[in-house]
Amino acid sequence: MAGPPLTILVHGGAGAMEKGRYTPEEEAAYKAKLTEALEAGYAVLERGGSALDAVETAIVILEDSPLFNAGKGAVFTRDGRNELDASIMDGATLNAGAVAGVTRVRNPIRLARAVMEKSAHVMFAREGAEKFAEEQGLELVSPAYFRTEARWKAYRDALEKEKKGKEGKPDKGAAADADYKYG
Amino acid sequence: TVGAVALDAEGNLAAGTSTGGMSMKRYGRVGDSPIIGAGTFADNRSCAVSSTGHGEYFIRLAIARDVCAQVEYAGKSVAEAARDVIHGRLQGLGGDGGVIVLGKDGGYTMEFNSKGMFRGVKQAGGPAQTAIYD
Repeated sequence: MAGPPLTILVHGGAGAMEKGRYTPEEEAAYKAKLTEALEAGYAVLERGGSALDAVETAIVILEDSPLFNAGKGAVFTRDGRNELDASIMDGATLNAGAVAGVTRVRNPIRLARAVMEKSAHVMFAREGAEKFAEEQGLELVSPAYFRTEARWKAYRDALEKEKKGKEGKPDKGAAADADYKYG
Repeated sequence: TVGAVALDAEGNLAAGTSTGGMSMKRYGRVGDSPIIGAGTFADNRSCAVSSTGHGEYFIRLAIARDVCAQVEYAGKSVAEAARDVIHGRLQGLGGDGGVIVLGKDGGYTMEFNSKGMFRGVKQAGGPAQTAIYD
């Protein structure tokens, strides 16, 4: 008797993306990357791999893409840094792992999984999380790896908008990052 | 933010979420993505959830856990539970965002109350499908 169908879903964030905001080429690029993540994750399932492996595989592809606010292409903090968070959970065991505020781990989802599987804890943060990543042999990168020009411009625009607002001259025309409000 | 949920041949569910967080966030701000039960949750008895949105609201409402609890305790479908949580509880508090949810039987939903959500699904026997807008 057949079991439930092999299935994978992905998302790349929610926000104020209205129709017309993206060119047809940009829409195609987003959809192509989502499809790549779906196909890669599904291939893991088809080979008999675990749901955990499928989730990690799909998310790594999205983290490595500059299109999304995760990994490369992450938005900037007010201090001009990229700080990354991630978590993963295994429905079979209720084991879970999470990391917060890392700046040098190329794929935070892999670190979250390492926390789940190779520590007695659920969440590591900041320097401690990065030390654990080092100990686990995960790939570390320069913080500059995560920067993209589009995100940097959005950050600079937001700073400028804030500065003008403080001077009592709110700049209504300043470009705001579409992800300003969203995770 | 990006995320994924999956159901394998053994009937096991998993969920994951990864993010750069909120743009212009202040020192030490942590959103819902690394908070188990807020941004991410998976339980073979109910469903797997990955979230995206205004994290502070997802933390206060334990969004991901709430969806699975409604499925487990109240016997709702994943679509019913996600609709209640996103369009009822989250919207009622003034928050916005969305979830992807996958049930233990393969039922799934992608629910959001923002203007769009980058999303996609591939299920046995069907092609990969993606969408951006409502």
